[in-house]
Amino acid sequence: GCLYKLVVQNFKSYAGYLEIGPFKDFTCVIGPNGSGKSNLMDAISFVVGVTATTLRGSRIADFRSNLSTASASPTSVSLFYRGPEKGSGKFDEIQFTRTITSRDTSEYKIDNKKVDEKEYQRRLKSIGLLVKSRNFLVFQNEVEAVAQKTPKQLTELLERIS
Amino acid sequence: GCLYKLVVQNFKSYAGYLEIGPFKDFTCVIGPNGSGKSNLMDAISFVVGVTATTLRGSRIADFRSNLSTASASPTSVSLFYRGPEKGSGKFDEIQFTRTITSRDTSEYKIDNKKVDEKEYQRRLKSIGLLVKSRNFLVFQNEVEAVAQKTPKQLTELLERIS
Amino acid sequence: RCELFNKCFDHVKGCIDEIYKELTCDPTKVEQSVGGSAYLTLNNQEEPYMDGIKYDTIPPGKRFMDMTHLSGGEKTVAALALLFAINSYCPAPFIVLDEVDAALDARNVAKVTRYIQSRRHEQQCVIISLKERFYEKADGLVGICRDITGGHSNVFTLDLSMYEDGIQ
Amino acid sequence: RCELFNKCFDHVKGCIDEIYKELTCDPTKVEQSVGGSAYLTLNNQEEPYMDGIKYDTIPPGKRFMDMTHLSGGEKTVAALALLFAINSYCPAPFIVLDEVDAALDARNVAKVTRYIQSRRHEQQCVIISLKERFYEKADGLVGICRDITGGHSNVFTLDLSMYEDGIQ
Ligand SMILES: Nc1ncnc2c1ncn2[C@@H]1O[C@H](COP(=O)(O)OP(=O)(O)OP(=O)(O)O)[C@@H](O)[C@H]1O
Ligand SMILES: Nc1ncnc2c1ncn2[C@@H]1O[C@H](COP(=O)(O)OP(=O)(O)OP(=O)(O)O)[C@@H](O)[C@H]1O
Ligand SMILES: [Mg+2]
Ligand SMILES: [Mg+2]
Repeated sequence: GCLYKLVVQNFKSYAGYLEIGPFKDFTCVIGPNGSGKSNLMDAISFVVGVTATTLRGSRIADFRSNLSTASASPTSVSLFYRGPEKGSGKFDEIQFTRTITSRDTSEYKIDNKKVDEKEYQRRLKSIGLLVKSRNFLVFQNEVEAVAQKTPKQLTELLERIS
Repeated sequence: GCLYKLVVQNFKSYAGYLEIGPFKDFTCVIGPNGSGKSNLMDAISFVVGVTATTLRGSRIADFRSNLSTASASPTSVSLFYRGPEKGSGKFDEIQFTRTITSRDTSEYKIDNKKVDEKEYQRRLKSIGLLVKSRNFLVFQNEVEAVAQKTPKQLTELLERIS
Repeated sequence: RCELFNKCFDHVKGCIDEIYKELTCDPTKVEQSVGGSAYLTLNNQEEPYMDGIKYDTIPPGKRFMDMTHLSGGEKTVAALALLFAINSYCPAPFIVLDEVDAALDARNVAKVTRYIQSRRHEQQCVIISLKERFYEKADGLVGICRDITGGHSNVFTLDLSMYEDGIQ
Repeated sequence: RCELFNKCFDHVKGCIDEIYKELTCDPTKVEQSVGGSAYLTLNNQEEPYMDGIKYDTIPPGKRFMDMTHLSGGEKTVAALALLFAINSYCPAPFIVLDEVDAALDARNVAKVTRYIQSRRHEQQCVIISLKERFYEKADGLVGICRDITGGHSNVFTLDLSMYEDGIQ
């Protein structure tokens, strides 16, 4: 399967409603310093359930766009996942959505139906996204640290994956 | 004043005797990954008296070149400092030399005369090289950390300089 | 628990060297045609998850040195090899990397992009990069720029596979 | 002790904004012709060295955000401004920087090299860089490569000021 497209609404520097995609097998995100590239990675991390403290923020409210061009809708990100091709161009498609409520909590939906966080995480795991291990996300300036982990940290990393 | 030239002997990837320079007002050090650029910065840091733990090593012995092309001479670095021009092309020149002895201790020389560490540091300070504050050396991957220092760390930094 | 751990460890240990060789070999240079080598070793054989795991790499043509003495670029390549080896154990559908090429010189950028191109159909890659030599090898681009008046991010997408000859 | 600290703090606070403006302004773009702004503020006015100092920067054309929310490139430029401001208080004869341009895009590389060129006669700069756009602006180059047979570093020097028109 793959990440097919994203829909981002009032998330950090992404004001208003934006559809981003489709993503190819090897997609590069480019743009000048401060344009919003890492914010896009934060959006992907947010929708798969990564906690706020990992994403340069301390509270969930930090993800709400503070721009004047932001719209009144709540901050939310949707990830459209496409399963492996089933023959004759047919795919399974799942839409994962995470929204910030007015009380600064998170609301989770799968194909537009509300679910609790446990169910959301279970379904992500079923397609191979183990959010706890985060082995599929490498944030800015973190790559060298992967090779310099202490022996204990490496064991912990493999423990989380297994 | 300025850094005029360096003489490096059996220091890390610099095997044998090497003279490097002269250095211009704005000099760039270039070369492929793993060629020895950061090792050259380590040589400059070593000769001005920075301790081993800051320089990717844990012991002083780590600076001895392990290459088969290294010569039998001890590991040493000399920094040739040139003072401001005194008129008609005359300069003060001072040669600072730090050598690793056979017992893994450091030997310091100024213009080829042995001095103790205190005198060496005093003389460096007299030309503006405050090694304790290290405000003139930024090691690889450290630049962003300068802007993210906590308020307490910033106070300490300014305290060391003043 | 111990069984699961061993299974994971054995898998990663088994493939790390091959992945590192693929990432570091340079077919155009005789002395690097094979690439470097990479090892994972357990500090405590009996109860592996009680103790640590040591990771070592030797860049092509060099002697063994502790990981701390390697250069910035050499550490980045070692880290990417470990990352891909771990990912091959339980592959996520996609991977997102943010400027992992920052410390790489032109030759290593070429090696890493070649490796990513070779595995992109098994695991989708989304990579943020500032280097032309890196992103010109992608299938598609997502370009982001800041709107002058509103300050928000504008997004454009470009399908590079249409320009197969052009960019390459 | 307090007096010395205050003298240093007042100096750095006094020049940080000007240096940051010089590093971030872009004379070719109207909306950035002035550059951003930078501040140092004391948490405790009476006894400054007892408490902390807060450093904030606002990139050109943006609103105020805490330093943690800035991008990698924006943080690098903020760090360089602080470094040069501190250095102007008790200048060392030279400064050595190791790949500080890693997170910078082409436009910021141009701004930083322009700034370094303008102050190079006051303080000598030795800078390690992998980017052509950066090192082509230098007065001289020290090239390092690894010897194929011996494995050691070979060094070449090149005086660029002879090629004034060529490279620039
Ligand atoms: N909640 C928010 N609302 C609006 N804008 C925000 C918010 N949080 C961060 N930003 C803006 O996002 C910018 C940083 O974007 P980002 O980190 O994605 O840049 P980048 O493209 O990754 O740049 P670089 O190449 O330097 O890493 C900041 O300058 C800040 O102004
Ligand atoms: N004591 C030593 N003796 C010989 N060689 C050494 C020694 N210590 C380190 N090295 C070698 O130096 C190399 C690292 O050099 P250095 O860190 O200067 O590279 P660099 O040019 O900065 O590369 P990058 O661009 O990736 O940062 C290592 O690969 C290692 O083989
Ligand atoms: Mg970024
Ligand atoms: Mg280096």
